[in-house]
Amino acid sequence: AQIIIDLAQLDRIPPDKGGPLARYAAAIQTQRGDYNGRVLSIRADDLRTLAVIYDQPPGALAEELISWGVLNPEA
Amino acid sequence: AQIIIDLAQLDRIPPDKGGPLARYAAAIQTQRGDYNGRVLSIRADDLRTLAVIYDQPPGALAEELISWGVLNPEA
Ligand SMILES: Nc1nc2c(ncn2[C@@H]2O[C@@H]3COP(=O)(O)O[C@H]4[C@@H](O)[C@H](n5cnc6c(=O)[nH]c(N)nc65)O[C@@H]4COP(=O)(O)O[C@H]3[C@H]2O)c(=O)[nH]1
Ligand SMILES: Nc1nc2c(ncn2[C@@H]2O[C@@H]3COP(=O)(O)O[C@H]4[C@@H](O)[C@H](n5cnc6c(=O)[nH]c(N)nc65)O[C@@H]4COP(=O)(O)O[C@H]3[C@H]2O)c(=O)[nH]1
Ligand SMILES: Nc1nc2c(ncn2[C@@H]2O[C@@H]3COP(=O)(O)O[C@H]4[C@@H](O)[C@H](n5cnc6c(=O)[nH]c(N)nc65)O[C@@H]4COP(=O)(O)O[C@H]3[C@H]2O)c(=O)[nH]1
Ligand SMILES: Nc1nc2c(ncn2[C@@H]2O[C@@H]3COP(=O)(O)O[C@H]4[C@@H](O)[C@H](n5cnc6c(=O)[nH]c(N)nc65)O[C@@H]4COP(=O)(O)O[C@H]3[C@H]2O)c(=O)[nH]1
Repeated sequence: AQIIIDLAQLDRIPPDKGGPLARYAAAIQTQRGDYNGRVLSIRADDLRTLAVIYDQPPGALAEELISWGVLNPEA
Repeated sequence: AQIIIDLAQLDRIPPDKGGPLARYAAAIQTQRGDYNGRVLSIRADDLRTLAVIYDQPPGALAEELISWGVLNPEA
């Protein structure tokens, strides 16, 4: 189950909700030099890290990101 | 310092020496579905794993791979 972030959709989420994920994705893009994607695949570990950042259980965060259209439903 | 494996050069290393690295690289290529490269970049952690497989200190293994032309000298 791969974690694929839809960057175009993330751009449309209000910053008070999508901000932490947007900053995290931007940091990874910079570390890689990956500016080609409309998507960004990240590691399974990253979902746990993001769950700490969002102060939610990983499963609940995944549900929320799916409801925003930012994360693929199979994640 | 990125770990970039030259797959074309690796093909030319005798299997008794290059075999373990070739199998490891093939496993990563399969997990990714990455068949486009003549190079394969792997994680810093992977050098430590390979060092266990080759039963050498990571620095010594890196030196050997560089001497085969398989690993970039900056690694
Ligand atoms: N397709 C694929 N390639 C992989 C994978 N893991 C490693 N690589 C390749 O190996 C290079 C070095 O990985 P690193 O030492 O972990 O060093 C990485 C890592 O520390 C960090 N990074 C990049 N992407 C992610 C990510 O999605 N999550 C996290 N937590 N860190 C990342 O940035 C560094 C540089 O990244 P890159 O320039 O992309 O350079 C990466 C990439 O070319 C993988 O699962 N799939
Ligand atoms: N730029 C970018 N594109 C993404 C990302 N996630 C998904 N994609 C797109 O979706 C396909 C699958 O990506 P993947 O699972 O990372 O699987 C990739 C990846 O594992 C590997 N790969 C391709 N190019 C590179 C590269 O420049 N560096 C590294 N480290 N791996 C690569 O080969 C597989 C197949 O690649 P493609 O046929 O090109 O097809 C890729 C690419 O078109 C992302 O985070 N960034
Ligand atoms: N030890 C090791 N394992 C590897 C390597 N490449 C791939 N894998 C394993 O294969 C899984 C799928 O890789 P992917 O299709 O490239 O799909 C990857 C890739 O699209 C992206 N990704 C993760 N780390 C990096 C990175 O450092 N650089 C780049 N460019 N993409 C990354 O996130 C996706 C999911 O990553 P994971 O959940 O970690 O899941 C990864 C990881 O378990 C490698 O060089 N070394
Ligand atoms: N997860 C994922 N990440 C992607 C994908 N395509 C590109 N990237 C990310 O975007 C960076 C630049 O890719 P590039 O311009 O295609 O240019 C790449 C590519 O042409 C080549 N390259 C280096 N290592 C690999 C590798 O392991 N596999 C492949 N297929 N190409 C590689 O060298 C350049 C630098 O590679 P990286 O350091 O890996 O850095 C890559 C990688 O972090 C993708 O499909 N999935």
